[in-house]
Amino acid sequence: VNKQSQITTFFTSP
Amino acid sequence: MLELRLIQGSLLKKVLEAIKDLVTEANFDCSATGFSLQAMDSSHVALVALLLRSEGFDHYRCDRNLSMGINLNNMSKMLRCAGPEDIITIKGDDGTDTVTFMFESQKQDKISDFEMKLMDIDSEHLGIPDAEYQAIVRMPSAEFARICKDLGSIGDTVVISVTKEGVKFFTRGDVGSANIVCRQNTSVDKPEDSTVIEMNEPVSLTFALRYMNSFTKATTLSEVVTISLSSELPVVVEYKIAEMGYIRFYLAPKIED
Repeated sequence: VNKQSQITTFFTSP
Repeated sequence: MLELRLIQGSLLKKVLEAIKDLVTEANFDCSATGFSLQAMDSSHVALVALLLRSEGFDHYRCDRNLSMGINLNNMSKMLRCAGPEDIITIKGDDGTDTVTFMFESQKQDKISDFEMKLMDIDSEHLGIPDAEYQAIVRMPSAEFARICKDLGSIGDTVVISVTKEGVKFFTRGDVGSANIVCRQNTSVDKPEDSTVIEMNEPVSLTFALRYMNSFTKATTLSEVVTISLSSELPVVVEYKIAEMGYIRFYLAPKIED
């Protein structure tokens, strides 16, 4: 089963 | 003081139509560089980054950096009142809580001012790292839109795989499965009709089709779409906006649980 990841996992606040 | 005059006002109308269903509220940032926006959808699965460079405007005055919190649905309602050939000027002032959209007909015989209320939006600005992508696919935007629409009628997710054979779009649903392969094709007179695949290494990623189909609302902005893929990163779906800039959609992949 594939789980939806989030953008915030890859890009973070500087 | 902010005054941005865009001869091709239809570009701004198209930009709003492309993003208003994905993002409901966002801060538009105005600086010497240009008019930009970065926002995530409410589930933080997709991110949109827009840039309209200052050089692309007929007149661009931005005395100091300004951030305008805007309900995109309301902005879209106002921009829909501009004619397709109208020149659009965005006007704002420090310390006011409104922005004005001025529409001028090409013959200058009709001038409309629409004043819209701004809002306070707490949004975090994410750092998007520069990346080397494993594969970059350039293809006609209408073709990509067609594929996403067709696959969306079969399944919920699309597996995008790039190999030296081409780019493959695969979905599976209750009724069955679908597999579409686009091969590199540069032997056409019109470069915008080409499919060009730059591959450093094969890559295969799974994405929600609902978001992909939302991104394709930007198809009217550009004849070509660029899809950049890396296994460790969100996909980037980019539409260039004439000589002005771009709209980039980032979508986080589905990963094995």
